[in-house]
Amino acid sequence: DYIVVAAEENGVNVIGLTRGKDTRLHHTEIIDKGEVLIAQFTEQTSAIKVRGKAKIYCSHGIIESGSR
Amino acid sequence: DYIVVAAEENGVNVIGLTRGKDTRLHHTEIIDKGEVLIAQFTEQTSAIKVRGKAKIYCSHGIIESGSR
Amino acid sequence: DYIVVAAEENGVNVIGLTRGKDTRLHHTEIIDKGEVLIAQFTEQTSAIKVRGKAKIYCSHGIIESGSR
Amino acid sequence: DYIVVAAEENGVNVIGLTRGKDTRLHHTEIIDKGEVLIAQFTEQTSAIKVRGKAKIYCSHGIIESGSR
Amino acid sequence: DYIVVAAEENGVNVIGLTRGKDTRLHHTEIIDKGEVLIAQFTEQTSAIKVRGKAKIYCSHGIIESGSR
Amino acid sequence: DYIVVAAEENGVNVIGLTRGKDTRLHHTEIIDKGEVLIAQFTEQTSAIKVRGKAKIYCSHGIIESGSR
Amino acid sequence: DYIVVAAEENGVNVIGLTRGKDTRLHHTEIIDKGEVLIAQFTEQTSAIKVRGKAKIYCSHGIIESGSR
Amino acid sequence: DYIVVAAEENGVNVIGLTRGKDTRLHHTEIIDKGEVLIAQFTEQTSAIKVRGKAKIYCSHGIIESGSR
Amino acid sequence: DYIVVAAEENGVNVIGLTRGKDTRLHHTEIIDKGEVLIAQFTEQTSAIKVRGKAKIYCSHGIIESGSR
Amino acid sequence: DYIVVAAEENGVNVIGLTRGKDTRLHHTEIIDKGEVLIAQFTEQTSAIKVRGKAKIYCSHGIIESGSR
Amino acid sequence: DYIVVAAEENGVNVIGLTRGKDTRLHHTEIIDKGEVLIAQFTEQTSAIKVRGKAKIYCSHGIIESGSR
Ligand SMILES: N[C@@H](Cc1c[nH]c2ccccc12)C(=O)O
Ligand SMILES: N[C@@H](Cc1c[nH]c2ccccc12)C(=O)O
Ligand SMILES: N[C@@H](Cc1c[nH]c2ccccc12)C(=O)O
Ligand SMILES: N[C@@H](Cc1c[nH]c2ccccc12)C(=O)O
Ligand SMILES: N[C@@H](Cc1c[nH]c2ccccc12)C(=O)O
Ligand SMILES: N[C@@H](Cc1c[nH]c2ccccc12)C(=O)O
Ligand SMILES: N[C@@H](Cc1c[nH]c2ccccc12)C(=O)O
Ligand SMILES: N[C@@H](Cc1c[nH]c2ccccc12)C(=O)O
Ligand SMILES: N[C@@H](Cc1c[nH]c2ccccc12)C(=O)O
Ligand SMILES: N[C@@H](Cc1c[nH]c2ccccc12)C(=O)O
Ligand SMILES: N[C@@H](Cc1c[nH]c2ccccc12)C(=O)O
Repeated sequence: DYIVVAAEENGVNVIGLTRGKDTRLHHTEIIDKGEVLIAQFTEQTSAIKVRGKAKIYCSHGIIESGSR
Repeated sequence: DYIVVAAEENGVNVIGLTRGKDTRLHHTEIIDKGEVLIAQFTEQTSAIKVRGKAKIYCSHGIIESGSR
Repeated sequence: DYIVVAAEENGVNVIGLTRGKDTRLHHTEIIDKGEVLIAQFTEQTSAIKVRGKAKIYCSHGIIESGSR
Repeated sequence: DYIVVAAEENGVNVIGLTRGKDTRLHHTEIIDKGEVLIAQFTEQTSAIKVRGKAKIYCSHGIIESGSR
Repeated sequence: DYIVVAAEENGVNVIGLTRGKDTRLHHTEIIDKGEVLIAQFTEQTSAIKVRGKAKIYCSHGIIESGSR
Repeated sequence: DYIVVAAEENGVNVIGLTRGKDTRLHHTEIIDKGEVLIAQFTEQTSAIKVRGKAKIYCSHGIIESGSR
Repeated sequence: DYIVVAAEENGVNVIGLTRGKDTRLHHTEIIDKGEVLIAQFTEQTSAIKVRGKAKIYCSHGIIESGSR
Repeated sequence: DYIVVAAEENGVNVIGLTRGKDTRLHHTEIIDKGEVLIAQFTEQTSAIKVRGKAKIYCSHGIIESGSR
Repeated sequence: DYIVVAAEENGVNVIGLTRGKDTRLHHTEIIDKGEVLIAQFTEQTSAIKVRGKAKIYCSHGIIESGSR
Repeated sequence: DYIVVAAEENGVNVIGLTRGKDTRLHHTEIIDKGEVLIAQFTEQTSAIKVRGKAKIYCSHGIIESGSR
Repeated sequence: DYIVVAAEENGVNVIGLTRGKDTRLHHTEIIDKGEVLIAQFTEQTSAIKVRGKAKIYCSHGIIESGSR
């Protein structure tokens, strides 16, 4: 399982949240307008948060995250 | 298995309920309007509750959670 | 396998029934109008009962549970 | 594998029959009009009988059980 | 794998035949008009016979068994 | 894997042929008009022969076996 | 994996060829007009030959074998 | 995985090539017009060659092999 | 799982991010206009970032990354 | 996984390239016009090259290789 | 998983990049106009680069790589 995040403005945050009893932020990947991040769910990452204007492509469809 | 929650107002709660004999809240992720959370079911999380106005994308369709 | 229950009135009961020789209620999650619960079948839960007005989304379609 | 039973009258019986050499009734869940039961096949349950007016949703379609 | 038998007359027989070298009847579940039986293939049951007027739902379609 | 045989005349033979080096008949299930047999391939049965007028439902379509 | 052979003339040969280094005939099942044989690939059988007029149903379509 | 070869002239060759470091012919099955061979890939056979006029049915479509 | 990146300008960066607790860049593959990179997710790579004008083909659709 | 090569001229080369650290040619099967080769990927073969005019059928479509 | 590269000019490079911590070129297969290479992802190869004018067929569609 992976998702695709295509940034539509600068400074879009793709935040990895930890798997396990504790849920905290383990990494924030910042992508600028036009950049694309393709990210899997992993042993470390069981939830992903997206902040900023972007298109998110996944098996459930295409979702637009709004501007901050 | 994962679900996508796209917040349509500030302060949307995405609540993880524990797997196992006991069902309690182990984490609440708060997302603001335009923010998107993609969350898996995990060893810790066997149920997820959403409070607040959001669109929920999953394999069974797109579901709108209402305003509180 | 998971189901989605979207409450259409206050006090909708999503009841987990135990897996195993004995079938009893191990947890009732109460959701209010507009709240959504996404719940898996698990080691503890092999049957789920829904009471109250809600929409239930699952792989076999969308089912409306009526008002009590 | 699970089925969904949506009761359309009071007192619908969803009966679990035992897996194994012996086939007997191990549990009857009674659901009233508007209530919905989602039940898996399990280590205990290899056959399910429905009595009373209900809609049954499963991978082979939607089946109506009649009134007693 | 499971099949669904919806009885359209009283006294429909759903007969489980044994798995293994020997093929004999290990259980007959009798269902009346409007009753529905959902039955899996199991360690005990590798063939199922239906006698009486019923609709049989399975992955290969919907089959009508006639009156005796 | 299973097939469904719906008899359209009396005395339809559904014959199980043995799995293994030797191919012989291990069981003949006789079904009368309107009766339906749902039979799996098993450790004992790797081929099935149908004699008599019936409809055979399987993953490759619906096949009519003729009258003897 | 299995195939279905529906004989359209008498004396149709369904021949099992052995799996392994050596390819020889281990069994010939003869079916008459209207008879149907449903045969799996097995530990013994890795190729099947059909002689005579028949319809062959398999996952790649419906194939007509001609008269001898 | 299996393929189906339906001969459209006499003397169609279905040739099994060996699996492993060495690629040589381990068996040639000759089928005449109207005969059909259904052959799996196996521990011995990792490539199959067809010579002569035939229709070849497989998961990638229906292919016609020409006359020699 | 793999993705395809087709560069539409010179100097498109396809960046592999490390799997595990630490998320850092382990390799940047630079592709020029017209060149295509097909890259899997691996033991080393659990996220991939694309900078520069390209078309990205994956199971969730075709995504255009913009010019820097 | 297998591919089908249907030669449309004489002397079409279907070349097996070795799996492993070293990539070299381990076998060339030559097929003439009208002949068809169905070849799997194997422990020995992780890449296949086709020279000469042929139609190649695979899960990604039908591809024409040109004349030398 | 495999991809198909059909060269549309001479000297198309299909480059295998190594799996593992280190990403370097382990093999370049050169194909001329009309030649086709079908290549898997393997223990050695976790990324493939194509240079030169070709059509690339894969599960995500058909991609044209441009002229150098
Ligand atoms: N640490 C949590 C993160 C998480 C995953 N899905 C969630 C849903 C709701 C809240 C938290 C989560 C877990 O692994 O389970
Ligand atoms: N602790 C419960 C949580 C749960 C999952 N699905 C449910 C359905 C109903 C009630 C509770 C639940 C379990 O793991 O099973
Ligand atoms: N304890 C039962 C619960 C159950 C599951 N499916 C059922 C169907 C009918 C009745 C009870 C059930 C079991 O695990 O099997
Ligand atoms: N005890 C039986 C119950 C059963 C399942 N499928 C059936 C079909 C017919 C009759 C009985 C059954 C078994 O596990 O096999
Ligand atoms: N005892 C038999 C029952 C059976 C299954 N499929 C059949 C088909 C034909 C005749 C008998 C059977 C077996 O397990 O194999
Ligand atoms: N005993 C044979 C039965 C069989 C299965 N498929 C066949 C096809 C042709 C002839 C015989 C068979 C076997 O297990 O293989
Ligand atoms: N004995 C051969 C039979 C066979 C299967 N597929 C074939 C294709 C061609 C020729 C022979 C065969 C084997 O198991 O492999
Ligand atoms: N002996 C070879 C046969 C083969 C399979 N696919 C091929 C493709 C090309 C050439 C030879 C082959 C192998 O097992 O790998
Ligand atoms: N090192 C991280 C990389 C990663 C994968 N998916 C992510 C999503 C968000 C942030 C980081 C990541 C991991 O393996 O999990
Ligand atoms: N020996 C190489 C062959 C190969 C497979 N796919 C490739 C792609 C490109 C170049 C070479 C290859 C390997 O097993 O990996
Ligand atoms: N050595 C790398 C090669 C690679 C695969 N996918 C990638 C994506 C981006 C950069 C490098 C790669 C690995 O096995 O992971």
